[in-house]
Amino acid sequence: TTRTPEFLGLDRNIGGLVPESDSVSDVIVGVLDTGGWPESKSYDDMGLGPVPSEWKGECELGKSFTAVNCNKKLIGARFFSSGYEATLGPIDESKESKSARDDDGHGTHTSSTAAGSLVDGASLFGYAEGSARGMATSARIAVYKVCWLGGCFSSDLVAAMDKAVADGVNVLSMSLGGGMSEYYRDSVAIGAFTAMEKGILVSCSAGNAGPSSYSLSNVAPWITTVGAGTLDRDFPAYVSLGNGKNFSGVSLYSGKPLTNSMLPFIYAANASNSTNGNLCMTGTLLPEKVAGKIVLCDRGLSARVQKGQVVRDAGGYGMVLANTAANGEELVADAHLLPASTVGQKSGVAIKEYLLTDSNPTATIAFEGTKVGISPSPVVAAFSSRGPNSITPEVLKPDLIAPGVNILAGWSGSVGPTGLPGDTRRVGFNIISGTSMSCPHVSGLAALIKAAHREWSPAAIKSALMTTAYSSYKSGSKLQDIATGGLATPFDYGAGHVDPVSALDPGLVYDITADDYLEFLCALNYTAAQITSVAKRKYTCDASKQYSVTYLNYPSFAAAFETATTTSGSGSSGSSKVVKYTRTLTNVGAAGTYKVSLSSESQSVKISVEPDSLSFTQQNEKKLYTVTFTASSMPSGTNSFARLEWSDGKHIVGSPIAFSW
Amino acid sequence: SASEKKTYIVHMAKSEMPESFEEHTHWYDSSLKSVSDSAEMLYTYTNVVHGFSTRLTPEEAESLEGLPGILSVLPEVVYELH
Repeated sequence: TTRTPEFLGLDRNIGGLVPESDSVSDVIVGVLDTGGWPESKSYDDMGLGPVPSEWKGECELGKSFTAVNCNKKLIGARFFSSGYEATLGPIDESKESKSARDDDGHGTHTSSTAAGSLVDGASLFGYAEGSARGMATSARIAVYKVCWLGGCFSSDLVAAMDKAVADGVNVLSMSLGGGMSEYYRDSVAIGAFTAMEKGILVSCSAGNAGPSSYSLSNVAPWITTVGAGTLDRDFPAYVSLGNGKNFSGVSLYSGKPLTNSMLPFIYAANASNSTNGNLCMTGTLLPEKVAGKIVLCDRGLSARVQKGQVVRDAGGYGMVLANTAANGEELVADAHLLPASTVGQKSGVAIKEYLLTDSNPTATIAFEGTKVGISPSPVVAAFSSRGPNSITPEVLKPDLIAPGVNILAGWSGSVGPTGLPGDTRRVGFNIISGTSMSCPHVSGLAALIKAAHREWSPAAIKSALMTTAYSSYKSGSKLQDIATGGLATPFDYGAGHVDPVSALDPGLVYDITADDYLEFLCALNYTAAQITSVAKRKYTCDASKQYSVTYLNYPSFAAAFETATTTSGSGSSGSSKVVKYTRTLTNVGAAGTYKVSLSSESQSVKISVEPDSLSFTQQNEKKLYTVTFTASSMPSGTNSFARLEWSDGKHIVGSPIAFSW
Repeated sequence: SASEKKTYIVHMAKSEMPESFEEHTHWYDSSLKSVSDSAEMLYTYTNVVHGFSTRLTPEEAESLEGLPGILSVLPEVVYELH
């Protein structure tokens, strides 16, 4: 990727915390996706030493893919299609390669984001130009192709995870999801449990179903769930109207520009006989009304780039794509096939008013290239899936956010940047958006931490990423949500935006063992069979032992007062409800004394921490503290947020707190 | 009928394998054959899942679920890229 290393502070390497490439090159990132395009410059292995001796992976022979396509960067490439073919029939090899070769681009993008090599002069048609690199530039990549034209089938996914664990990956990156189900029925959660138990950090995308609440996927507590935020980079494309007004939008269009003169402008709804003509769906625009004009289309139902193709095929000269309430002011840029600009909802409303009231509306679009330094940034992407966690509300998800909007990374040579069949352009890098893009950022950063701290468990690495994430801008104001234009909450960003340099030296971590997670499953009242499905070993919950989901040593807090019951862990007192959490902090830094501080936006919850100071004299020393939330009665559905921080003056170990009634 | 068959992931309790089997894969195969003569394994899983995936009719899946050592028989889920 370009820009994200700078945006994340990796280029500055303050304090020399970023590990040397030699140690990073021992870390292997497994990416379950659409495979890889082996000719991508992001897989160049120059400067890399021999493949780690423990590696058991392979480059499997398949269509247009042999062992020679692998090298010291791309060290593994497998494909899994038996489940897919069993349901949908044999793979049509004229449309997709029955091999690890990436015919889609998504897998090359995600794997190069996580661990791609340094490529100077990368860009998409000159947009986002710079030196592209993965987060863990020297780490090795193993691609496991599990996603095909018809989707990613769980039987293939489990087979790939099974193999990746046996091959010896250190980090598993999965930018995919499939609904919400209990952990014992969720293949990704089940597979991730064993991976975690073997020391592999599993990073998954949170989903693109935002800004709706309860829209998260991959919420098992042993998974790192990653939402998406913006960078400080934009690709402005201004829409100028005949009435002299200008509106700011974005575009990655590269081709013959529109003439400077104003062109006739029409709303798609008025150029169609279809009831949803405003959406510019295939076959709905009337060429006689569209030809030679710029067309305004509303977002929804079909792919953004497909709408541009529909306008072009109907003879349109350009397109203005207007966000709806679902997207708000979020501006996702696309490499449209015709001159086009995406504008926010407010601009869309204003432009439509002009279109509907002016007797002779005209417009033109001016493309301004790449702009950096956009403020504020990051802001939470509107599409990024949001909490609360629908499976276990007591575990706050997503865990954190990372860059996922307009991300440049490697691309497949067999498909154009829009992914449309009619797009004959071929590019080495593409700019796309999604939590698919934020997930591999965290996967690569986890690989960096793994390289710096080989002995750390996946939970410790996740804790480091979460407790050092930031939820305020340097000005002190809280992170914003582009969906609302207002302040975001931990249900949107979890612990906050990833800050990798701080994560390399977190001071303290909240560690969790596999057995801790099993006790968590006991607290969920899972049956022995359900626990065995997840754990792959016999584990009996102790009938005499008290279990609570609040006992899980998670780096964040989600107190659900409506479920608070009278136990030793939580209880009721008159009209107020009390929830207690005991947490264990492990010192991974120097000796020091940490003091607690609390901030809360609500007067309805009293928070107390005991003790309020923790002294550590040596590494790996563990200390316990108890935090008590005493909440007064609030209407059901009320949410409120707070933050708990431990600091020794050098490190800040922060935890978000979400209260819900 | 074959057209009614769907893919299932079958989770097995490896610790409950009868002593008469030397290899867990033989046990998996025997369990599968006891509910379907024609069904074949798509994958045998050994690390992140103990079990296998196969194509079964809903009736066969239900029968399999009732056998000793079977933890669950979960229908295939199609995931999508984010």
